[in-house]
Amino acid sequence: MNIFRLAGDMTHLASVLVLLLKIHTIKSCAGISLKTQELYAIVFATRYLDIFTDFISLYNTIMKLIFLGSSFSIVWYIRQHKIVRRSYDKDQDTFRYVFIVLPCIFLALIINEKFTFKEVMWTFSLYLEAVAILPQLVLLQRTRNIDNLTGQYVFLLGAYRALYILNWIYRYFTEPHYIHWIPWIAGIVQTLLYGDFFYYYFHSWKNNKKLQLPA
Amino acid sequence: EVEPPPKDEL
Repeated sequence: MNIFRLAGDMTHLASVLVLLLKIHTIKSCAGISLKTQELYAIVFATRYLDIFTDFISLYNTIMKLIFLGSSFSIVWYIRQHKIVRRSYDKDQDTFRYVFIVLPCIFLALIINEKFTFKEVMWTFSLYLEAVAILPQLVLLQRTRNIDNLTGQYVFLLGAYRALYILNWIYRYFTEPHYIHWIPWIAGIVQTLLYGDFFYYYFHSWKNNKKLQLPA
Repeated sequence: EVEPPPKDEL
Protein backbone atom coordinates (compact mmCIF):
# COMPACT_ATOMS: atom_id res chain seq x y z
CA MET A 1 0.00 0.00 0.00
CA ASN A 2 1.42 3.34 -1.02
CA ILE A 3 0.77 6.74 0.54
CA PHE A 4 -1.47 7.91 -2.33
CA ARG A 5 -3.69 4.88 -2.02
CA LEU A 6 -3.98 5.22 1.76
CA ALA A 7 -4.67 8.95 1.56
CA GLY A 8 -7.21 8.27 -1.21
CA ASP A 9 -9.01 5.69 0.89
CA MET A 10 -9.00 8.01 3.88
CA THR A 11 -10.50 10.96 1.99
CA HIS A 12 -13.08 8.60 0.48
CA LEU A 13 -13.91 7.31 3.94
CA ALA A 14 -14.02 10.86 5.31
CA SER A 15 -16.41 11.98 2.57
CA VAL A 16 -18.93 9.27 3.42
CA LEU A 17 -18.56 9.53 7.20
CA VAL A 18 -18.69 13.34 7.24
CA LEU A 19 -21.91 13.18 5.28
CA LEU A 20 -23.43 10.51 7.51
CA LEU A 21 -22.41 12.23 10.76
CA LYS A 22 -23.67 15.61 9.62
CA ILE A 23 -27.02 14.22 8.52
CA HIS A 24 -27.23 12.45 11.87
CA THR A 25 -26.24 15.56 13.86
CA ILE A 26 -28.12 18.35 12.13
CA LYS A 27 -31.05 16.07 11.22
CA SER A 28 -31.11 17.50 7.73
CA CYS A 29 -30.14 16.33 4.26
CA ALA A 30 -30.84 19.62 2.47
CA GLY A 31 -28.79 19.89 -0.70
CA ILE A 32 -27.96 16.19 -0.80
CA SER A 33 -29.07 14.14 -3.79
CA LEU A 34 -30.73 10.92 -2.67
CA LYS A 35 -30.23 9.58 -6.18
CA THR A 36 -26.46 9.97 -5.99
CA GLN A 37 -26.45 8.33 -2.56
CA GLU A 38 -28.54 5.40 -3.80
CA LEU A 39 -26.25 4.98 -6.79
CA TYR A 40 -23.21 4.87 -4.46
CA ALA A 41 -24.93 2.23 -2.32
CA ILE A 42 -25.42 0.18 -5.51
CA VAL A 43 -21.78 0.81 -6.47
CA PHE A 44 -20.52 -0.66 -3.19
CA ALA A 45 -23.03 -3.53 -3.19
CA THR A 46 -22.07 -4.64 -6.71
CA ARG A 47 -18.32 -4.08 -6.29
CA TYR A 48 -17.86 -5.88 -2.99
CA LEU A 49 -19.48 -9.18 -3.97
CA ASP A 50 -16.10 -10.75 -3.22
CA ILE A 51 -16.22 -9.74 0.43
CA PHE A 52 -17.03 -13.26 1.60
CA THR A 53 -15.17 -15.18 -1.11
CA ASP A 54 -11.76 -13.50 -1.37
CA PHE A 55 -9.88 -12.43 1.71
CA ILE A 56 -7.34 -9.74 0.86
CA SER A 57 -6.57 -8.15 4.21
CA LEU A 58 -8.31 -7.16 7.40
CA TYR A 59 -7.99 -3.53 6.28
CA ASN A 60 -9.71 -4.35 3.00
CA THR A 61 -12.60 -6.25 4.61
CA ILE A 62 -13.21 -3.63 7.31
CA MET A 63 -13.17 -0.76 4.80
CA LYS A 64 -15.65 -2.61 2.58
CA LEU A 65 -17.98 -3.18 5.52
CA ILE A 66 -17.75 0.49 6.53
CA PHE A 67 -18.48 1.70 3.00
CA LEU A 68 -21.45 -0.65 2.67
CA GLY A 69 -22.81 0.19 6.12
CA SER A 70 -22.37 3.96 5.83
CA SER A 71 -23.73 4.28 2.29
CA PHE A 72 -26.87 2.28 3.10
CA SER A 73 -27.27 4.22 6.37
CA ILE A 74 -27.25 7.51 4.46
CA VAL A 75 -29.95 6.22 2.11
CA TRP A 76 -31.95 5.01 5.12
CA TYR A 77 -31.70 8.42 6.79
CA ILE A 78 -32.89 10.32 3.73
CA ARG A 79 -35.71 7.89 2.92
CA GLN A 80 -36.86 6.67 6.31
CA HIS A 81 -35.77 8.91 9.18
CA LYS A 82 -38.86 10.75 10.37
CA ILE A 83 -37.16 14.17 10.68
CA VAL A 84 -34.37 13.96 8.11
CA ARG A 85 -36.62 12.85 5.27
CA ARG A 86 -38.67 16.06 5.54
CA SER A 87 -35.62 18.10 4.49
CA TYR A 88 -35.19 16.10 1.29
CA ASP A 89 -36.26 18.16 -1.69
CA LYS A 90 -37.57 15.55 -4.06
CA ASP A 91 -38.73 18.07 -6.68
CA GLN A 92 -35.20 19.40 -7.22
CA ASP A 93 -33.54 15.97 -7.38
CA THR A 94 -34.90 15.04 -10.75
CA PHE A 95 -32.07 13.25 -12.57
CA ARG A 96 -33.44 10.04 -14.09
CA TYR A 97 -31.79 6.80 -12.94
CA VAL A 98 -32.27 5.09 -16.29
CA PHE A 99 -30.00 7.56 -18.07
CA ILE A 100 -27.20 6.53 -15.75
CA VAL A 101 -27.84 2.90 -14.92
CA LEU A 102 -28.81 1.51 -18.34
CA PRO A 103 -25.69 2.74 -20.20
CA CYS A 104 -23.53 1.36 -17.38
CA ILE A 105 -25.20 -2.07 -17.58
CA PHE A 106 -24.82 -2.05 -21.35
CA LEU A 107 -21.15 -1.01 -21.23
CA ALA A 108 -20.32 -3.54 -18.50
CA LEU A 109 -21.84 -6.34 -20.59
CA ILE A 110 -19.78 -5.51 -23.66
CA ILE A 111 -16.57 -4.04 -22.21
CA ASN A 112 -15.20 -6.16 -19.37
CA GLU A 113 -12.10 -8.15 -18.55
CA LYS A 114 -13.98 -11.42 -18.26
CA PHE A 115 -17.60 -12.36 -18.95
CA THR A 116 -18.51 -13.77 -15.56
CA PHE A 117 -21.22 -12.57 -13.17
CA LYS A 118 -18.81 -11.22 -10.57
CA GLU A 119 -16.56 -9.57 -13.13
CA VAL A 120 -19.44 -7.90 -15.01
CA MET A 121 -20.89 -6.63 -11.71
CA TRP A 122 -17.47 -5.29 -10.69
CA THR A 123 -17.07 -3.55 -14.04
CA PHE A 124 -20.61 -2.16 -13.79
CA SER A 125 -19.74 -0.70 -10.36
CA LEU A 126 -16.74 1.12 -11.85
CA TYR A 127 -18.77 2.65 -14.67
CA LEU A 128 -21.56 3.55 -12.27
CA GLU A 129 -19.20 5.17 -9.77
CA ALA A 130 -17.77 7.33 -12.55
CA VAL A 131 -21.13 8.99 -13.20
CA ALA A 132 -23.00 8.52 -9.89
CA ILE A 133 -22.17 12.10 -8.83
CA LEU A 134 -24.16 13.56 -11.76
CA PRO A 135 -27.50 13.90 -9.88
CA GLN A 136 -25.62 15.68 -7.09
CA LEU A 137 -23.90 18.06 -9.49
CA VAL A 138 -27.20 18.78 -11.25
CA LEU A 139 -28.79 19.48 -7.87
CA LEU A 140 -25.94 21.86 -7.00
CA GLN A 141 -26.33 23.68 -10.29
CA ARG A 142 -30.06 23.91 -9.81
CA THR A 143 -30.03 25.28 -6.28
CA ARG A 144 -27.09 27.48 -7.29
CA ASN A 145 -25.36 27.50 -3.99
CA ILE A 146 -23.39 25.08 -1.93
CA ASP A 147 -23.42 25.03 1.82
CA ASN A 148 -20.48 23.71 3.80
CA LEU A 149 -21.89 20.22 3.92
CA THR A 150 -22.20 19.55 0.22
CA GLY A 151 -19.10 21.61 -0.53
CA GLN A 152 -16.90 19.56 1.80
CA TYR A 153 -18.49 16.34 0.63
CA VAL A 154 -17.84 16.92 -3.06
CA PHE A 155 -14.38 18.29 -2.27
CA LEU A 156 -13.40 15.17 -0.31
CA LEU A 157 -14.73 12.92 -3.07
CA GLY A 158 -12.69 14.84 -5.62
CA ALA A 159 -9.55 14.54 -3.50
CA TYR A 160 -10.14 10.79 -3.27
CA ARG A 161 -10.34 10.53 -7.05
CA ALA A 162 -7.18 12.57 -7.64
CA LEU A 163 -5.22 10.53 -5.08
CA TYR A 164 -6.34 7.27 -6.66
CA ILE A 165 -4.96 8.38 -10.00
CA LEU A 166 -1.61 9.16 -8.34
CA ASN A 167 -1.81 5.71 -6.74
CA TRP A 168 -2.29 4.06 -10.15
CA ILE A 169 0.66 5.98 -11.61
CA TYR A 170 2.80 4.94 -8.65
CA ARG A 171 1.77 1.29 -8.91
CA TYR A 172 2.26 1.25 -12.66
CA PHE A 173 5.93 2.15 -12.20
CA THR A 174 6.59 0.06 -9.10
CA GLU A 175 4.61 -3.16 -9.64
CA PRO A 176 5.16 -5.54 -12.54
CA HIS A 177 2.17 -6.11 -14.83
CA TYR A 178 -0.01 -3.62 -13.04
CA ILE A 179 -2.30 -2.66 -15.91
CA HIS A 180 -6.02 -2.13 -15.41
CA TRP A 181 -7.46 -0.18 -18.29
CA ILE A 182 -11.10 -0.29 -17.21
CA PRO A 183 -10.73 1.22 -13.72
CA TRP A 184 -8.18 3.72 -15.03
CA ILE A 185 -10.37 5.07 -17.80
CA ALA A 186 -13.53 5.04 -15.64
CA GLY A 187 -11.55 6.74 -12.87
CA ILE A 188 -10.22 9.45 -15.17
CA VAL A 189 -13.73 10.16 -16.49
CA GLN A 190 -14.96 10.39 -12.90
CA THR A 191 -12.17 12.78 -11.94
CA LEU A 192 -12.84 14.99 -14.97
CA LEU A 193 -16.46 15.36 -13.87
CA TYR A 194 -15.16 16.92 -10.67
CA GLY A 195 -12.81 19.24 -12.52
CA ASP A 196 -15.61 21.55 -13.55
CA PHE A 197 -16.90 21.71 -10.01
CA PHE A 198 -13.45 22.37 -8.58
CA TYR A 199 -12.99 25.44 -10.70
CA TYR A 200 -16.00 27.07 -9.05
CA TYR A 201 -15.16 25.68 -5.64
CA PHE A 202 -11.68 27.27 -5.61
CA HIS A 203 -12.92 30.42 -7.25
CA SER A 204 -15.46 30.89 -4.49
CA TRP A 205 -12.93 29.94 -1.81
CA LYS A 206 -10.44 32.46 -3.18
CA ASN A 207 -13.02 35.21 -3.16
CA ASN A 208 -14.28 34.04 0.21
CA LYS A 209 -17.89 34.12 -0.82
CA LYS A 210 -20.73 31.72 -1.11
CA LEU A 211 -20.38 29.46 -4.07
CA GLN A 212 -22.57 30.29 -7.05
CA LEU A 213 -22.52 27.91 -9.95
CA PRO A 214 -23.43 29.27 -13.36
CA ALA A 215 -26.86 28.43 -14.68
CA GLU B 1 -3.36 -18.57 -18.67
CA VAL B 2 -2.27 -17.01 -15.39
CA GLU B 3 -4.99 -16.10 -12.90
CA PRO B 4 -4.98 -12.35 -12.23
CA PRO B 5 -4.26 -11.35 -8.63
CA PRO B 6 -7.30 -10.55 -6.49
CA LYS B 7 -8.55 -6.97 -6.67
CA ASP B 8 -7.07 -5.19 -3.68
CA GLU B 9 -8.42 -1.70 -4.27
CA LEU B 10 -11.63 -0.29 -2.90
